[in-house]
Amino acid sequence: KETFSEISPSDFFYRNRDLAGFTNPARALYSTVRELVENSLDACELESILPEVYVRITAYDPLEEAEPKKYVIRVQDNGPGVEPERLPEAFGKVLYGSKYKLRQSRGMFGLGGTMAILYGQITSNKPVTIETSVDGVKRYYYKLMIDIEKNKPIIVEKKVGEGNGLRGTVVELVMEGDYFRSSTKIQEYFKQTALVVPYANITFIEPSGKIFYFLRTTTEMPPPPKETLPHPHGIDVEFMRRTIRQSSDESLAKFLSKRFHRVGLKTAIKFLQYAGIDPNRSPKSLSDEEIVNMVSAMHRYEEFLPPDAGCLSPLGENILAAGIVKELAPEFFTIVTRPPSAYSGYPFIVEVALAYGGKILENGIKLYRFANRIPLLYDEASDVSWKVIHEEIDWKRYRIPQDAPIAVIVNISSTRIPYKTVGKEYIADRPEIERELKNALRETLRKLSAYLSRRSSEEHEKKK
Amino acid sequence: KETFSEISPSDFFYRNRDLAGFTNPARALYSTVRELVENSLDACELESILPEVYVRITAYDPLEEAEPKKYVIRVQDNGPGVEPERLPEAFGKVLYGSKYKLRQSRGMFGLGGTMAILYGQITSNKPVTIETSVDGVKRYYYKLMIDIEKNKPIIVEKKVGEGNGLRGTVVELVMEGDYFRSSTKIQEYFKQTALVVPYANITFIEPSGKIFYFLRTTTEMPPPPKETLPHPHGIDVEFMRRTIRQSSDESLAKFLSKRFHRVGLKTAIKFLQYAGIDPNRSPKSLSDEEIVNMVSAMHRYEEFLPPDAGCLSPLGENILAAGIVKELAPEFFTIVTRPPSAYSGYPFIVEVALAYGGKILENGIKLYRFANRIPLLYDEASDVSWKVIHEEIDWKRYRIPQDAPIAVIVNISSTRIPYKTVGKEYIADRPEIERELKNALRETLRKLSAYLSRRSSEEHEKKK
Ligand SMILES: Nc1ncnc2c1ncn2[C@@H]1O[C@H](COP(=O)(O)OP(=O)(O)OP(=O)(O)O)[C@@H](O)[C@H]1O
Ligand SMILES: Nc1ncnc2c1ncn2[C@@H]1O[C@H](COP(=O)(O)OP(=O)(O)OP(=O)(O)O)[C@@H](O)[C@H]1O
Ligand SMILES: [Mg+2]
Ligand SMILES: [Mg+2]
Repeated sequence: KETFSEISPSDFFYRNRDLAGFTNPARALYSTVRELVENSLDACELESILPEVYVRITAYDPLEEAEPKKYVIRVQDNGPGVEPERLPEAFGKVLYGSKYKLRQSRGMFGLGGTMAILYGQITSNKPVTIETSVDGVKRYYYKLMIDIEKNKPIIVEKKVGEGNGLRGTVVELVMEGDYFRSSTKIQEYFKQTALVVPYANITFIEPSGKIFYFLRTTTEMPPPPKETLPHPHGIDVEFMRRTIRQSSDESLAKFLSKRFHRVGLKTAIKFLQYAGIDPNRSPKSLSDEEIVNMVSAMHRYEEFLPPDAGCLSPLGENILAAGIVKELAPEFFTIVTRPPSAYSGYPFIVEVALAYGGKILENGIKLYRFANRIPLLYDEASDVSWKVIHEEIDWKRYRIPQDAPIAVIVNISSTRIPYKTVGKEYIADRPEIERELKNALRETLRKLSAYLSRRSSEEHEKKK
Repeated sequence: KETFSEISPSDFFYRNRDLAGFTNPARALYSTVRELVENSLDACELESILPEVYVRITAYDPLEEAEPKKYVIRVQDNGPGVEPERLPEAFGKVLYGSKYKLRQSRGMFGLGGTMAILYGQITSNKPVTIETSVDGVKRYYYKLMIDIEKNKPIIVEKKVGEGNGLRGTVVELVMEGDYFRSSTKIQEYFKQTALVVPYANITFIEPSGKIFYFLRTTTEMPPPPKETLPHPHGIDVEFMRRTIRQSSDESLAKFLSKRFHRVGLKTAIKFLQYAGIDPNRSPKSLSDEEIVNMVSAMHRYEEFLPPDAGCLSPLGENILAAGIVKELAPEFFTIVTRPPSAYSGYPFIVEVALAYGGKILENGIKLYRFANRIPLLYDEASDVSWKVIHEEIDWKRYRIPQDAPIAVIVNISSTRIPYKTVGKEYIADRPEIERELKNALRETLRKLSAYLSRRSSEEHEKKK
C-alpha cells in the first residue's frame, strides 16, 4: 500500500536545490553571493540610501588547499536593516519576505537569502550569524539555523547591543564552495553590477586577500520603486475572488476603481455596463459564475488604460552610456529605450544598447543581460534575448559583417520578471517582451548600419 | 515600514506557474495532459498492471471557435486507484504525494497533478471531478477545489457508489487551453510515450472527435521499480541528522548497515574505524561536530560499493529496437546501454540509440530525449544531451557527413532525474551523466562509422 507524505517548502527546495541555483559548490558560492548582494541592493534602493556593500569570501581553514572546501561568506550593507521580530523568519523561512508585492525589485520569490543559509547549514552544519540595526541605536545579533523539515527558524542565540550609529545588516555564513571554479563568474557579477548600479560602493575581498573596489561614479539614485495596483488584463478568477474576499467596498464600481490599476470610477462604471453587471451591486454578492464572466469580460474590454510604467525604474541612457564607455570603450554605440509595454498586465520597459568596435576586440556578438539591474550570467542560449538576436533578426539585412565585434546590452525592468527558473537564470519568451526586444534591436541595428556606411564612405573620400 | 508575508507552496506555484510549465493556454494544455498521463502510468507500473489509459479533450462549448477557449480534459486509467482518505490531499495539496522515495518513477515533486487542477480552477472556476476505486467494490466520487492560499483541498462533494469490478482513477477538469497551438506537441507526446511504453494501450480523443489508438505491441512489462536506500556518497549533514533522529538503532555499525545502500555490518565497522569513531556508540550520542566529520569521511571513503542499479528499470534493447524500427524505419541503427553509474549517490543508467537513413529523411541530427520513460519535448538546446551532441563530440572524427539524416535517442533511468526546472523540461549537465552520454554516443558513432565505410566499399565493389 502506497505511503503518502507532505513536505515543507524548505524541504522541497532542500531536496531540489538545483532548481534554485545551488547545484554544486562552485555554483552555490556564486548563488550565495548574488542572493545576499541582491538583498542588500534592494534594501538600500527602497530607502534611497547610497549603497555601501562589502563582500568578503575567506577560506575557513587557511591550510586547506583542495577545492571544494569551506568558506566564510560575509555580506554587509548600510541599508535600512531588518525589523528584529521579522528577522528570524525573513532569513530562516522559505516563502517568506517583503517582496510579494507589485513593485520592481530584484527579489521576488521569498527564498533566495534563505537558500544561501540553508546551503551553508547542510554543508557546514554551522549557524548563520546575522546582525542588524534599523536605527543605529540598538544592534541585534542572531545566530540562526533552519528547521528544514518544518520550514521555521531556530534561534540558537540572540543578543542586543549598542548601535553606534550604524544602520544596516550583516550576514555571515560558512558553506562548502569552490572559489577556484567560480571566481571568474563572481568577479564578472560584481563588474556588471557596478555598471548598472553606479551609485553604489561595492568592496569585494576574495580568499587570496585581494581587494576589488567598485567605487561609485555618481551620487544620483533612481527614484525608489513604487508599489502599484494590479491591472485588469492580468488578473484571473482566483485573484478576483481573493480581492473580493479581502475588500469591504459597498459597490462594484467603487471596488474596481480602488483595487485596480488606472481604473477610475467612470471607467469602472463603463466597464460594468459593458459586462452587463449593475455597478451598484456589492462585490460580495457576485456568484462564482458572475465572477468568471466579469473576469473574462475584463480581459476582452479594450477601453482600460494600459499599465503605467511610472512605477518602474529603468537604467536610463546616462547610466547605460557611462557603463558602456567605461567597460567597453567602443568606437560606436547607440541606446534605444522602448516605450512602456505590458505582459499579462505587468508593465515593463525594455532598454537595448548596441556597441561596436573600439576596445571590443572579440569577433561576434557578446550579449550582456540585465533584469531589474541583476546581471544574468548563466544559460544565455535559453534566454529570450538570445532567441531574438539569433532567430528573429536578419543581421545581413543591415549589412553588418558576420564577424563584426559587437556587444548587445539588454535591460528589462518590470514589476515581475518572468524568469523560467527559481535560480533567476534566464527569461521566458513572453511574446510581448520578445516583440519589444526585437523592435529595440532593429532600431539599434539601423543606427549601426548607418554609421558603418557613413564611415566607409568617409574612408573612401579620404583615399581619394 | 516594510510589510512581510508568508505564502503557501500552492500560492507560490500559482503566482509562478510558468516555473511548473503552465505558461500560457497552449502550454498549459500540454502540461495538464502529460502530468495526468504520467500519474496514470506510474500507478499502473507500480502494480504491474498492463496500462489502459484513455485521454479525451473536448471543447467545453462546441459553438465557441476562437482559441484560447475552455476544454474538458478527462484522463482515465485502470491503475490501483487512490486510497479515498488520501485522495483529497493527493490532488488538492501541493508538495504532497507518494513519490518522495528513492524509487524510479516519473513523478517526483508532489505537485504535477495538483498544478493541472489548480490551473483548471483559476481559468474555469470549476471544481475537478475525480473518481477512484482501489478494489472494484466501492467507487468514490469527489468534486474538489483547492484553497490556494492555504494549500488544502476543499471537498465540494463526495459520494460512494458501486465499484462494478472496475479499478482505477478518472480525473476530469475544465481549463482554458489552446488545442490549435498545442495539438502537434500533444500528439507527439503520445506517439513517443507509446514508443517507450509499448505494453500500454493509450487512447486519445481530440476535440474534433478524431481518435488516436496506440495499441500495445507486447504484454511484457518491466519489473516494478524497487525502493532503495540512500547511498553514503549522496548524503549530507542534514540528511544524516534526520536519519539519526528517526532511528532507534543501538550502535552506529548497526545504524549504517541498516540505513544505507549496500553497507553491510563489516563495511560499516571498517568505515567507522577509518573515520575514527567507535562502532558501538549510539548514533544519538554523536555531537554535531562528530556528525559533520562522519559525513565528510563518508564522502572520502572509497571502499563503499557503488550504487546498485538493480532497482532501476531501463527500457532495454528490445523496446528501443522495436520503437526505432516502427517509428523511424532506418537503414541502420545501434543501441548502447552504459553500465550503471551514479551521481551524488543516485544510481542511473544511460541508454543511447543512433539511427541513420532509411525513412529518416530530414538532414541533420534529430534528438529524442526520455527520462524515466517520459518524452521530453521542450528546451532541447538547454539539455545535457544536446550539449554532449553539439559541444562534446567531434562528429568529423567519425567521418559522418554534416547533413546525414540521423536520429539520436537518449533514455536516462534513475531514482532521481536532475531536472533543471519544476516543469521537467530538460536535464542538468551533471558531470557523471554527461560522461556516460558521451561514452555511449561515441560507441554508437563508431558503429555507424564502420557501417558507412563498409557500405561505401561494398558499393565500390558493385561498381567494379
Ligand atoms: N540585507 C537586507 N536588508 C534588509 N532586508 C533584507 C535584507 N536581506 C533580506 N531582507 C529581507 O528578507 C526577506 C527575505 O529575503 P529572501 O532573499 O529570502 O527573499 P526575497 O529577497 O524576498 O526574494 P528572492 O527569493 O527572489 O530573493 C526580503 O524580502 C527582505 O525583506
Ligand atoms: N492516476 C493515479 N492513480 C493512482 N495514484 C495517483 C494517480 N494520480 C495521482 N496519484 C497519487 O497522487 C500523488 C500526487 O500526484 P502529483 O502528480 O501531484 O505528484 P507526483 O506525481 O507525486 O509528483 P510530480 O509533481 O513529479 O508529478 C501521487 O504521488 C500519487 O500517489
Ligand atoms: Mg532575496
Ligand atoms: Mg505527478
